[in-house]
Amino acid sequence: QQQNECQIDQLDALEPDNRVEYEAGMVETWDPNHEQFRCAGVAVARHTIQPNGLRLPEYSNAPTLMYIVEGEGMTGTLIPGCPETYQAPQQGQQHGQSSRFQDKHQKIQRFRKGDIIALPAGVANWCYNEGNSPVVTVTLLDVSNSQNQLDMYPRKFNLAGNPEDEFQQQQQQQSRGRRQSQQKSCNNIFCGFDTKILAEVFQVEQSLVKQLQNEKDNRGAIVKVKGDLQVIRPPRRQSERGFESEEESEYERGRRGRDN
Amino acid sequence: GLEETICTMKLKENIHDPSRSDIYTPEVGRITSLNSLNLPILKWLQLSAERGVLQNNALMVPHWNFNAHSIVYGCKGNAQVQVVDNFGNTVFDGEVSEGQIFVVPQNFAVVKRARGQRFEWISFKTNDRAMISPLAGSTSVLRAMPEEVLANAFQISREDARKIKFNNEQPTLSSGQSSQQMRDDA
Repeated sequence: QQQNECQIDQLDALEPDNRVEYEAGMVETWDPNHEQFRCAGVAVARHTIQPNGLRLPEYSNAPTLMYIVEGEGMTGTLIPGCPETYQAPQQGQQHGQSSRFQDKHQKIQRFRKGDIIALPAGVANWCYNEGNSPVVTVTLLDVSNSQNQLDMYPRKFNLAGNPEDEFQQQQQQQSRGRRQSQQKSCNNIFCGFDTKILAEVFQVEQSLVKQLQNEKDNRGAIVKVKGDLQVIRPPRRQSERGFESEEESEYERGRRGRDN
Repeated sequence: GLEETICTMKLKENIHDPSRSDIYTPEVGRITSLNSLNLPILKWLQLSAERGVLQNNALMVPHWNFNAHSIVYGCKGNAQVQVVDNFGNTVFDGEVSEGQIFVVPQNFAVVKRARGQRFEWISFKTNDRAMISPLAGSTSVLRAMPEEVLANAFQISREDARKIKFNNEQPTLSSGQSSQQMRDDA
């Protein structure tokens, strides 16, 4: 943090300065250059994810706390080096088929109103709204945290799709990279790599690599999933009886009561 | 006493010795990491190092350093290197030779590929427990996601999502040799 960042004469309650609409939701951001945020060394965003909306996987340069203001859904946090502990049953082997293509992935967690989700800097995450009402989250990025060794500006690294950086409008005057990015149509990190190298690395066709780079995708950072998102996860009922905390059990009991 | 702690603290460790490799694939390459787990003084310095060797046009898969900058010095041979920023811009795309240095900022994605027989490098990392997050291979971030998330994110079939997840089983180093699946359909 630079000197004189906190010489504030007056504090104000602030509304978001910027809104970006996507296929299945929107992202609103507060200007990270506002003196209040510069003083605190943070940036703030609000996401609204419509039912069946998927916020595409991304990571940022700062540790993040995300509060679920309303709604419910599921989220996956992708921690490098951790095993894929959610695995489909290996039915293929019984029928003489290879089990290699049974899906497996890292743990998925449900979230609901009132939850806080913590994410270290550089750890990717996705969210899906599986409820009937919008999911609204408020996200704080602690850009002054020691985990962030880049500058004090919030940066979002997209692993998929072709979304804008929602903080871009407030910061576009401040970096050459941003001016460059306005001239190009592809924003996820696969776009910057040579197609042939990616084809070698993934051992797939170049046409499939171009799908990863997704230059023609204009759905934005929150996309609509057709039908339900089919993933491997334990049933809600099983978890409520076996593994959840007392507080969670009460929540689940409440749900059960409504169901009955 | 100090003489029993700081004064006797281990200050030296060799990471050139191939037998110390943490990641090793014959004919492809090896990587040795030195961090505060195997040299505790690095916790004080909040620094770590990585020694790498790539052979025969092999690749170190695209990855990002999620808690450190990486300062890479070419020790031997040449490599093709690409570095990508948060906008998907290629901020470096060129050849790095012996004696040259380049910086990979935290969270920027990078891929290295040996040009010819061999590329050797030393990376200094600005965290005593520096960690990478690969974009491909058995420990990759894409593999950690459900197929359905990949299919919806990239607008591809579940079959293609499986290929992206499972075709490359190698963790960090890739041979870079063309497979039959790698047809250029352009």
